[in-house]
Amino acid sequence: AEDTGVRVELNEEDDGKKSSIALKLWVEDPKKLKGKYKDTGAIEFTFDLVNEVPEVVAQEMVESGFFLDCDVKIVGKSIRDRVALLNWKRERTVSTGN
Amino acid sequence: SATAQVVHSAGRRFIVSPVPEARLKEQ
Repeated sequence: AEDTGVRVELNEEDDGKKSSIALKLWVEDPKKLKGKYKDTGAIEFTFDLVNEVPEVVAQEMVESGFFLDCDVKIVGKSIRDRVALLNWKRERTVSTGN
Repeated sequence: SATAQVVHSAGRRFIVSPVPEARLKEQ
């Protein structure tokens, strides 16, 4: 995935079954953001892989004051990349019969 | 280490926690 300067990691073990998963997001490289970033630390949240859209969660983070509006796309993309990787791993696990 | 909770109007709960130093240095 592209290095967006925003890191998103799993915040729990993925059992491959739950649709809702805990994620943790933090800024590794503030220079890659367009807006001035206030260092708040890591943001922990849950994400529904089936029913939710990464960009909507990014918008909620903006509205909650973590990021500026100009960075909503980069935050959304970072979450989307992590979710895509997670879904890919799940599909691969299913297809290999594990 | 201190944590804080922010609840968005849509009902989502964000928990703010410190970034572990080791994780910052990864990659």
